[in-house]
Amino acid sequence: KHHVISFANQKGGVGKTTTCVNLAGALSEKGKTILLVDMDYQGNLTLGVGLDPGDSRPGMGDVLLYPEVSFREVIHPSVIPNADIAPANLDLSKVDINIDKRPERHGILHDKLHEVKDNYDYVFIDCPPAFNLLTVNSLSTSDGIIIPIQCYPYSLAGLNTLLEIIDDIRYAYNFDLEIAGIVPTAYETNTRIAADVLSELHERYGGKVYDTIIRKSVKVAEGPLHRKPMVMYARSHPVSQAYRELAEEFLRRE
Amino acid sequence: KHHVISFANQKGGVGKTTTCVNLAGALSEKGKTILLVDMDYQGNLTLGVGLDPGDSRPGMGDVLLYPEVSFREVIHPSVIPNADIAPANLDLSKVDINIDKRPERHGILHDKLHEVKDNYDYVFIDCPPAFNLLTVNSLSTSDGIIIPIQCYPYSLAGLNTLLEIIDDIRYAYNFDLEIAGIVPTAYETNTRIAADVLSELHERYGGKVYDTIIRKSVKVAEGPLHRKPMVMYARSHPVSQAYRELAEEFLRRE
Ligand SMILES: Nc1ncnc2c1ncn2[C@@H]1O[C@H](COP(=O)(O)OP(=O)(O)OP(=O)(O)O)[C@@H](O)[C@H]1O
Ligand SMILES: Nc1ncnc2c1ncn2[C@@H]1O[C@H](COP(=O)(O)OP(=O)(O)OP(=O)(O)O)[C@@H](O)[C@H]1O
Ligand SMILES: [Mg+2]
Ligand SMILES: [Mg+2]
Repeated sequence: KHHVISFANQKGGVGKTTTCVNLAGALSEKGKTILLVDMDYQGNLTLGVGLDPGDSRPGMGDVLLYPEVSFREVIHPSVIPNADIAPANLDLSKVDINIDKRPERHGILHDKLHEVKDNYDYVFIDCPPAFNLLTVNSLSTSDGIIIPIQCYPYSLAGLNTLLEIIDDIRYAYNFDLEIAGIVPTAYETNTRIAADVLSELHERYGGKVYDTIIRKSVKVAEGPLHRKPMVMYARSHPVSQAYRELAEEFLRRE
Repeated sequence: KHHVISFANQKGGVGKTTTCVNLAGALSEKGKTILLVDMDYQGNLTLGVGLDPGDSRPGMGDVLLYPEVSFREVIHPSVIPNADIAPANLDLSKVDINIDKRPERHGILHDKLHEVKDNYDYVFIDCPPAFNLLTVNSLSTSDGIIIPIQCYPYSLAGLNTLLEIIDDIRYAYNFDLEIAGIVPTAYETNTRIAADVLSELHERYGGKVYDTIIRKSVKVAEGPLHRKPMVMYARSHPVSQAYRELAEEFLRRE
């Protein structure tokens, strides 16, 4: 059902990268092949799977800026078995300014990804925290969007805005675009605020919210130190188990 | 020493808005007058001091896009005594694309702010999580920058990048630009990761790191529900007290 999936939320620090890398890790355990695409010049996904965005020449910036660079040229194996990565590099920060003069600027990623995407079960695109051309390119080529959300008061208003933008992109560029699911992340059990936001989330977007909740745990935050997904550095931790359950739930919906 | 202060960090969700509103609240208690400037179209600062970015016509977007709109036209009292706000509105999201063709585009905020800034003890500018024209405008008119940082592994690499960009802006546009201070936010006491990152922070940037640490507390996250700073909705809470200590430390360095 969904083949190309964006991890999107314009709010910063809500768990886009963490959900992307850890869901990929859990799906890889189940034998799925995944292409990871890092669209954030901060390169957190790239770092999180064992590569260095500074060393990445060429990287995703080049793919989007220069017609002659093919997608294939930027793909590397990651530390995750069965998962490759198209790493970010700093040139991504120039993309917004540079490509906004070209007419089909929202479709550049789509055209280039076409060449390689059928080699993988899933393509996971990690978006930056902004509604910029990078995010628009990602959403324009996606079938499904996974939206990580933290259960804090600001989050619901932001989600509403995100869903409106997704509708705009669907009507303008991409009728296949759907919400694959909404993931509550870094969930703080036993806090009233989190419980209230979670129940309102279910009330408004019920069918879309995954039953699996990713709880707050310092073990998750170690990801960038280990530079691999949790299922690879903390195999039996409850949150690794939660990511495996999220992977099951994700597959059931497919 | 520092009169115009940007709250900046390109990483999302690290506490720029929360530090801005709560430090303003604590300084207002001490009788300081503050102009709050919301440069993030998501309008979290605007919401956090009792206004609605959706209703803000004109707002900061108009100030930056249209030469005929004066800064004075967008200023409103906020819920904080002694603090006014220049609210964000959605047009800020158009700013990057629109004003990047004009030659002096990095200095538009500086030119317009000039008209009103001497009416206040401090001008606090809340930046979006990006190195876009909005952040460049903010940094180009600031004397000091307060950098909130969360003690997670990704944060130090991000801080390094931020400091390089700040140097570029200093040499290109604004020799007065300095780091006023670095604030550890949402600090998770008793976790090894946080303690390690904090000590490395002190090792690398010792003199700049404030002694005051803002600990993680669900009471802080209630800010957007109350739509006022913590010192106004949780007067005797330990974190409100921490913000008062941060205000003292901020003033001592001035
Ligand atoms: N379940 C969790 N428990 C504890 N920490 C978490 C959890 N999920 C994410 N984090 C931490 O929160 C921080 C932000 O997460 P992450 O970088 O994935 O967010 P993001 O949405 O990709 O941010 P950005 O908008 O900057 O790209 C990271 O330091 C990460 O390790
Ligand atoms: N000390 C704290 N304890 C608990 N929660 C906190 C603390 N500081 C901030 N938060 C919460 O973390 C979230 C992110 O904070 P905030 O919005 O201030 O970050 P930001 O850097 O302004 O984000 P953005 O990059 O999106 O503008 C908010 O929900 C806020 O309430
Ligand atoms: Mg990320
Ligand atoms: Mg903010």
